[in-house]
Amino acid sequence: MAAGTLYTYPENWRAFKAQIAAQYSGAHLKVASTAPAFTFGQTNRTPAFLNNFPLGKVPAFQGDDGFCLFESNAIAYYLSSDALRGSTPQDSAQVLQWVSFADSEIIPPASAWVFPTLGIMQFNKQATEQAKEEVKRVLTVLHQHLNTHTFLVGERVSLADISVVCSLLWLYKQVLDPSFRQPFPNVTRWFVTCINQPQFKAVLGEVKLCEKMAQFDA
Amino acid sequence: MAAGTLYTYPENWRAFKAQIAAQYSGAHLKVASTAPAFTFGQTNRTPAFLNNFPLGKVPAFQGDDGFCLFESNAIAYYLSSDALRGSTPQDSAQVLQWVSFADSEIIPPASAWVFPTLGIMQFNKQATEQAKEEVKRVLTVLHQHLNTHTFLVGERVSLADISVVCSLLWLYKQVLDPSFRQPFPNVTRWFVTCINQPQFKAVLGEVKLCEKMAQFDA
Amino acid sequence: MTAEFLAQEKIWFDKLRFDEAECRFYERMNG
Repeated sequence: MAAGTLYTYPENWRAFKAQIAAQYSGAHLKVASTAPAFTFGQTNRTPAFLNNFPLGKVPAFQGDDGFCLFESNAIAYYLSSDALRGSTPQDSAQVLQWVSFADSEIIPPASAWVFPTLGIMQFNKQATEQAKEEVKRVLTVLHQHLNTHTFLVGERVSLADISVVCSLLWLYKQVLDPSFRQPFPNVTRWFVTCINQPQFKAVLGEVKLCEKMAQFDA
Repeated sequence: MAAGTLYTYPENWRAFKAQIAAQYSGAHLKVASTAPAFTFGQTNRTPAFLNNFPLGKVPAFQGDDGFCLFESNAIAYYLSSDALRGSTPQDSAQVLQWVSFADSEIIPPASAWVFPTLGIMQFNKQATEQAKEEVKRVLTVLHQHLNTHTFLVGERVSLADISVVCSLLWLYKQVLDPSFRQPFPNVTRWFVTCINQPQFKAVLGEVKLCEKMAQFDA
Repeated sequence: MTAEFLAQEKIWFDKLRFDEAECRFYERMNG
């Protein structure tokens, strides 16, 4: 069973994937996210850190055996159990499909829409409108798939659900108000089922779904 | 052993990953990339295709048993052998690490630099200069790692090498001229070793390294 | 605090624009 330390800043949705995976697999994971263990912007710029993690990015994982890994999907995969990874070649390929889908189809429009509402990016009306359309397309694909599935792959929670839930977190907390999410009930049902699993709750705490769509924070 | 049809347009580097993986694993792969089997922009917009592949994107894979998969990394993984996927939990996690690295660290700056030289996108001097710096950073990380490794993970070719080679193809063919690639000899040595493997050559044919850095194609 | 950290994430905001340009290019190439 893998055991080690996850370096990240607090509340990092990319790190949540590994933390939730460890909850399911029982991997013993220490999280270094606050001083003195880890200070984002300082520790990850030290020669010692860069020697293990040349990109200087977080999340970064170091096993108790010294094994080092960067890239959040690789870390979550390493800390997973076989059940989370997919127990057949078809299931494990589908897990990878949804993990890739989260990174390539969800994160870019989700960030383009949410970042201005957090005041960390200039608001651009056209970019926001386009991002909203992209998010609708993503939710439509998920809604259709979840018409015939309780979870994304197989009959129980897998790394696919963990990855896609974590990539949707900011959207559901910040901008997917009841009227926007109304056409996609399968997705909200699935999302709420997942975040209410004890392993998700142990990491995410109480996730409150957005009641009023946040506008950009001038 | 997986067997099926890969839908793509010709010369699609994302499809090459699956095709090379199949060369190593012996998976029986039919490639549908030209009429009448497949016409990009038409076939992938038909209801039949969208029913199997809701994003309408390529590459897309349909097994002879009807099993459908989208996202190029998932397809390449499914068509791989265990040797390509990584034979230990640490190796398979590192394979995923480099597959993610290719998508998140290489493709964005590689596209920003190469697309204007192919006439795919408008040229933007600042964006191109920034992309060149990011490509240097990526090549530095690979050069350092390949100081102590012949291949990216373990002692032989894996899905990590296949993914990263395919993500670097356009760069090496179009803009990485001898002077730009001079500081990163380990990467070019590794890249040439891979493309000269018979399984790569069977798919890529002869890959000619860039002699003169292509400028944007007005 | 979290927002400041999030601001340092590297996101490919232009991905959709690149995907669409690449699509158009290969659709043209394939007639």
